[in-house]
Amino acid sequence: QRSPLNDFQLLRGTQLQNLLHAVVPGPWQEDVANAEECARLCGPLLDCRAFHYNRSSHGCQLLPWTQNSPNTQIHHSGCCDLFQKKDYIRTCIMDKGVGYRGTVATTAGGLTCQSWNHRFPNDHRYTPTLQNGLEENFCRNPDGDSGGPWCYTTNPSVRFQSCGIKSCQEAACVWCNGEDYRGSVDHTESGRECQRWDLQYPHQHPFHPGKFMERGLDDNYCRNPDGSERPWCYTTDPQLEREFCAIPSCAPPLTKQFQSRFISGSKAPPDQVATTFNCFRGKGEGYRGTANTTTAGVPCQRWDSQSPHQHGFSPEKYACKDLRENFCRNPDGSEAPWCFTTRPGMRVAFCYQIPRCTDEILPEDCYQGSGKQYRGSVNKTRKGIPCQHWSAETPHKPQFTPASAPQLEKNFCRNPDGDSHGPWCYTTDPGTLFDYCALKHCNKDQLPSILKPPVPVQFEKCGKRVDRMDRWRSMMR
Amino acid sequence: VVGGQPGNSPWTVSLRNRKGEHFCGGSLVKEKWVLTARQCFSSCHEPLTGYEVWSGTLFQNPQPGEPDLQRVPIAKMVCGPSSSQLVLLKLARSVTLNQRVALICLPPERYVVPPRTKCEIAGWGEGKGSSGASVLHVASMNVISNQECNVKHRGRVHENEMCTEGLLVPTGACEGDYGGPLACFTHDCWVLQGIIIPNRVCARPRWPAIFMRVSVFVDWIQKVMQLE
Repeated sequence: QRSPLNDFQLLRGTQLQNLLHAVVPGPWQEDVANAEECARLCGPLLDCRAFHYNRSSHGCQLLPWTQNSPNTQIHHSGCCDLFQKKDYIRTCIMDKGVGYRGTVATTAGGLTCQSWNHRFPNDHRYTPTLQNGLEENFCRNPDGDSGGPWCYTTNPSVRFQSCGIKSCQEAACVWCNGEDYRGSVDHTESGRECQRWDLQYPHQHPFHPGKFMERGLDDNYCRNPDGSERPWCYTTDPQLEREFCAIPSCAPPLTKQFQSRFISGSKAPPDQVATTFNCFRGKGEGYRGTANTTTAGVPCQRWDSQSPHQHGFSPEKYACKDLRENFCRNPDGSEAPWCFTTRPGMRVAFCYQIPRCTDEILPEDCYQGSGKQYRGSVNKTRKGIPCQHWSAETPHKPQFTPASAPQLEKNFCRNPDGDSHGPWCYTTDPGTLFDYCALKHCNKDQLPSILKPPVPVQFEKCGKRVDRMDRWRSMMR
Repeated sequence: VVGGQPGNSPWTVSLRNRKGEHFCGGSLVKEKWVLTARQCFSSCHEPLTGYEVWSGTLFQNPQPGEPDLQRVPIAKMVCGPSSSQLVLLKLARSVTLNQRVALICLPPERYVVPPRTKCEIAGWGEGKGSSGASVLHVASMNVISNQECNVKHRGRVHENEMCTEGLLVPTGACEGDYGGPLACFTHDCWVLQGIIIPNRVCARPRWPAIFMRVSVFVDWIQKVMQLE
């Protein structure tokens, strides 16, 4: 059940243009069922190296070039996706690299390759054709040499030399559990081809690339989006849902002694999130504190124990995650630090009692009351975002302007609507309309009660429900 | 919910992560707005692509194609005032109100719920063996004054928080219920008076439970919904 798209690398929202007017791409074929049909058309054609797929019109345009071809330019497109054959795009080789169609033209020893259609300085019997892919002076492997792609060199004393292009397996290694792996291996350790992450067959799965943007779920490459032990993929074999990929580790094999140091967090691999101890940032992957109960106070199970809950998060397999004792950790990208609990009926629980590290900057001034009279010059939000000028119209169109309220000077924090939570401002961040300012209350301890005694109130369209539970009960049964 | 029963709470929604797993509760305060706890989210600014709000079902894992289920992506998150521990979630589109999905009223600004008012919490969270988490559970609680609450909690309960009575039989919110509502029946309507926040202990016998007091932040909620 492999998809013909497996041979292509996708660039979403992209079009590829050839700047030479003399060459024209193929015509648009409308009403193609989907991108797979387009791939089926392009795949076997030797002069088709890529195609555009128009998502709205379901159009398909076959292209004889890729982004690595001369005089081409990629640009953003609202409607089109660009699919390019992997053999032309990948910078590493699969197997012996017979299918390699990249543009490396230098040997491992640094010599410039001779053009395949030249017979000088080295004479040879190869004639470039579409079949053998011998193009310009690019490294190729037309004879299936075990050393991978090679070329005749322009040095008369060195007839030919291997180009030393690494296999995709060797080209990128994995740190820790390989969450950052962005290499091009697309087969599992048993040799099965991976299923594309953007397809739901043969296996349905929750890892839609659009939802997990930062996980790099490109094409059908091995990845680790769920904090597994190693990069993996769904396979194109309907009988086997998912399998690990054999990608070497960047770290040398750990000795027992080194392992214990490593586990205790002394070595930080690249790109690891910042370590915290008394609070956690983001999802808490960097939390290394000693909280060891769930939010509700249930003691955590030790990570090196399989009782009462069996699990795969053994400290040895997750050396970078510091799974020490029974401390709350987040080894799998969950919402917050968590643990297996010691209660048999409750497998896992979050440790939300660990406070989040503040992302607020230190207050720069203070205000009285609700801050309606504040006339200071603080012009930053509590997160440190600069305020938008009250007279400006972008990035946000203000409801309060200096015309209606003269105290709205420059981009200073003010409280034109008497907000009980203090002075605020529109922010210069297009994603944050307004926010409270980097200010504190001048005498918070002496504030009168903010609460009012109960008063009669009326509600109209909310808070009503049908309390007849018959249908629900039958459903639940 | 510990000590609860399967029940109906049409304003209680389930927050789902990118894998579709329930991780917190929330309350529908407008067709496009859900109020929940800040602690449920990693950042005020991180994109929420793939996160959804599920409403209209009693089941934690509804069957595919359940007709009443409404799944709406979260478009944006707005963090509340620093002392609030609250966030408002803007939905990518409005939910459709019906018998299974309803809005809950917001209280008047700074309204204090009178002690002994009947309230209830709802959620799909842990039941400590007293209930399964597979269907929505609801538990009744009675409000007590902050003064009374502070006797047990030694003055640590602030004005922007409120409490419910600690019963001998453990009753209250637990893992997975955070962000959900404390709804109180006031003037013939259910009003969102409190938000369940992560607490050190779930449903500890005789210990009052603490909630964020929504009425203190109603002006912020109205302002966000109006300006955004």
